[in-house]
Amino acid sequence: EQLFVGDQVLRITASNEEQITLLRVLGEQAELQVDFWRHPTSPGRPADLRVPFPSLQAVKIFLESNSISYSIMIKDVQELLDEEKKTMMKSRRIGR
Amino acid sequence: STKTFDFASYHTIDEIYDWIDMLVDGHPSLVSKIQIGQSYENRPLYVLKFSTGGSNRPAIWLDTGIHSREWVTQATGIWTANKIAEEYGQDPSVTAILDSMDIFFEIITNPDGFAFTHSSNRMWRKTRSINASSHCVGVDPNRNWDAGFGGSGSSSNPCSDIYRGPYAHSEREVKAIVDFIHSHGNMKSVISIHSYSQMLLFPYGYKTEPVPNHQELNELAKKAVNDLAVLYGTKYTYGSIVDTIYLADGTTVDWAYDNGVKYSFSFELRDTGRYGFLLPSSQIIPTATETWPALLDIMVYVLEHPY
Repeated sequence: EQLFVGDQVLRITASNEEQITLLRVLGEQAELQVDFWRHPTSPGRPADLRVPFPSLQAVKIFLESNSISYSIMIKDVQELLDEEKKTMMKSRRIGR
Repeated sequence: STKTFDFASYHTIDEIYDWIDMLVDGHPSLVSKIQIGQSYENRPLYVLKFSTGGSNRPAIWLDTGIHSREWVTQATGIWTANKIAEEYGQDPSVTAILDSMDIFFEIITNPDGFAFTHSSNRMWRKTRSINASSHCVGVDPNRNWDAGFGGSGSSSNPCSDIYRGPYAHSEREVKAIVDFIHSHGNMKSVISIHSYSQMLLFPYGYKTEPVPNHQELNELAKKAVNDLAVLYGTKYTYGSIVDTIYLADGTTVDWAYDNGVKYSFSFELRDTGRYGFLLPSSQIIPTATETWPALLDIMVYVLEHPY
């Protein structure tokens, strides 16, 4: 089972079309393995990007050096997944 | 019985298939289960049929889970299917709809992908078909339909999450619905439920030209999102796919519209801006209950506007 320890989801807001293009280029860097949960569409609209832990520094440097604003929507994806699994197990026990 | 089923929790594919059988057992004169085909990995593609009789009545198609990682959609599908069954004979709108129309509801539209999100990769979105020319697996089933297929709103790269597939309807999960809707021949509405980003969308996605009844769909969408917001204030945007988000070709609703289904919509359910696809299960019921009045608005409108 694939784990996502340390992966983060960044909520990115491009301020112009040039930054939208930069985000699309970022999404196509196969080695970064990033995953747009919400694709960049137009300036001002949030794009959500899951970034594997090993790529986090590179991606943040890229965003900051291009003055593309972002916030951290999910600090650790695996933590949420563990919580989700725990809740499912609990519900199954109650069900029985 | 379906009474003990925990609608406020996420479930595995087997638990959901078991529940489907329980729902049919609980409402034998209203609900039946049909199989419209098999997935790439040979899982059954089950569709719930809600019908009070008659043959080949005008009908409404609902689907959830075409993108497997969007778990809140399958969970909302279960709650909604149960609501339809429970409300027939109670709620005047549901009763009026089912006294004249049938409803077909595919809750697990991408079973292979859904099973994979439980077993191996929670983030999986596509089908699990093998791509001959690539080490990457799967096709985006919402880019595989024969509606603007192959345009710039999808990708030709098998490693992309919006990979369109080798040809239109290459995916068995898509072809099965195409064949079913074609053979039924009397589908009046297609509602495909996705998450997330709180939008109610209608055709087109593959071109900027508005559909002939754009104004009608826009008005109906406006009413639906207003009624959706009543419960918890969840704000949706609405409009055509291309105007509201981006160019997207090969989508379910565009294909339905181009094949004569005038009332085709796509929901993007809530995310509340914090969890994306990982919406906590505590938000399943609020999501399903706020969506219900919007779904009912569309279904009642379809009933009252025969064509």
